[in-house]
Amino acid sequence: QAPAPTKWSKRNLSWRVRTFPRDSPLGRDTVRALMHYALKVWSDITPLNFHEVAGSRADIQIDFSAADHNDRYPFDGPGGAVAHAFLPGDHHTAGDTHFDDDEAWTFRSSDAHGMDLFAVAVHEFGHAIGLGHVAAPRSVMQPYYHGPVGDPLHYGLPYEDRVRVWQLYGVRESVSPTAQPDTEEPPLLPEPPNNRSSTPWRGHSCSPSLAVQRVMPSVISSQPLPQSPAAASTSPTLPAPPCHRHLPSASMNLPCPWTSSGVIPHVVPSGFLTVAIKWVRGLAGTVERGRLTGWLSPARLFLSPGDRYWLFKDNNVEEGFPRPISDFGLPPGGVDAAFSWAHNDKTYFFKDQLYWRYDEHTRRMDPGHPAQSPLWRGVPSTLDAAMRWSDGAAYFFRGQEYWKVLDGELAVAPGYPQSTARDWLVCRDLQTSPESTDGQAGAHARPGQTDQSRSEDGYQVCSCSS
Amino acid sequence: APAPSAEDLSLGVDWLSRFGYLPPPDPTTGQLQAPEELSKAIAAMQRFGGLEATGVLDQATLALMKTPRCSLPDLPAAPARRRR
Repeated sequence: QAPAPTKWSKRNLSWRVRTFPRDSPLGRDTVRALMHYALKVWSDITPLNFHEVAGSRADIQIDFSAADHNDRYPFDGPGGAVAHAFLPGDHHTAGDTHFDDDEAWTFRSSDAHGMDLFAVAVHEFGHAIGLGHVAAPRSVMQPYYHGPVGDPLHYGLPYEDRVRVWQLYGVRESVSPTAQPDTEEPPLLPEPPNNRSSTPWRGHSCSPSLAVQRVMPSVISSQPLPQSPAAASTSPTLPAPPCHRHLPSASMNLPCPWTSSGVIPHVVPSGFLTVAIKWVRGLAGTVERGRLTGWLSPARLFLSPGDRYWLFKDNNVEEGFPRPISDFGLPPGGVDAAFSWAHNDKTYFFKDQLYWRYDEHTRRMDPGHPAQSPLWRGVPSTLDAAMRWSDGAAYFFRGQEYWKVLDGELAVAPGYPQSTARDWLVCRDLQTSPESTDGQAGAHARPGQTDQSRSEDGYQVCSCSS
Repeated sequence: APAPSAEDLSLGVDWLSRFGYLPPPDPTTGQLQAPEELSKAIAAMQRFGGLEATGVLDQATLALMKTPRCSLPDLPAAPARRRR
């Protein structure tokens, strides 16, 4: 008596690698990338969307565990049982996927004794979305491990598996059931760890030209890359753009707003502003001032790297995006800055010396706009970025300086402008050349600030409390 | 074919129970699996694994049982028999 099929009732599923293999030649980025591609195998042909999350809550929790790890399926050392995943359902482990940490996990390896992580992951994620084992020899859901299945970037599911998953979830709109899955160029897999330099980019972290957006409960701060290919060529090499780490679904099936505009994001826990100071190999696009704009209306985040904008809800891109910014009555070419002012529930867009005011309730631009900037006395007429911070004040950025407007006020607070590098980036020596400036929390933080400086997963993080 | 050793038989029964081909042994009675049930389970496992379904625990079957694989059962877990 076959049990009723189990499947997810939702179509957007989050995932997270909770624990990584301990003694594996595969780096964390490689493991994450392989998980991404193994999930993409399924989402390419079904209406499922997978996005990586950083928090503790994820639909699909991925672990590398050994021996008995407190579920019904203890591992048994090398060989034997290599992985398992839990079918969808109401149980808290539904979708969770476990790999035996005692296996010699490999990727693109000629070692016949290793266990190809991508091949196993594709199989296990089949379980995680509701597929059981089948006897069909060509099916990826055949229970036995038969070695690597090929390049993750070009792998396509056997027809039998496609039919089975279509029976559960239907066909993705962009896919013809009789055709091969879409072969759009996917993002690059990270190089093997030994091909990387771990040298952090020591760019212009203390002479920033920022686009900033405070996202509840996180912050995105983006810093344009060096302006010329020459600057790029002298930069050390580092891993591929980590856009999907931060807003995962943005980069999985959609263009990543940051990488497409040559800007690198960094999202950190609540209360911190972090500047991405990573250089991405091969990405040498010119970034114009203010190309990345972010603004936040109630519960909705908009990001725009140019003429188009993306709408996010939580970490997901809403369906139907990107859309042209002309939706808001904005001119082609993008805007320099935008932010929502909680004082009147209006969203302000700035471009050159003009500003527009958008009404969140009527969803139209207010009459009489664009108008001449600035609206707030003391704020410069052109801006690089603007945002509302957790203290309720609005902050405006231009060049190396920022201006603060207290909540509800129409003029800049006394004592401004101040240095962005000193107050937001905690740069200890503003005159230091980029080569000698590491952007880390300095020794001269102001009273009340809590400095944190750490290098995590190849990233340099520079943060300060609000 | 030579009869499987006691060790192979034990391994086979354990494997077949683990992956859903045999109901788990009754811990209260320590009841062994009946030979017919065992043969049927082996045949089912052989069919699933692409082997000839002989129902005999031969070397090819044992080799398949030692092949790395997913931990989940191939068949939905059969309920343990209850005593009337």
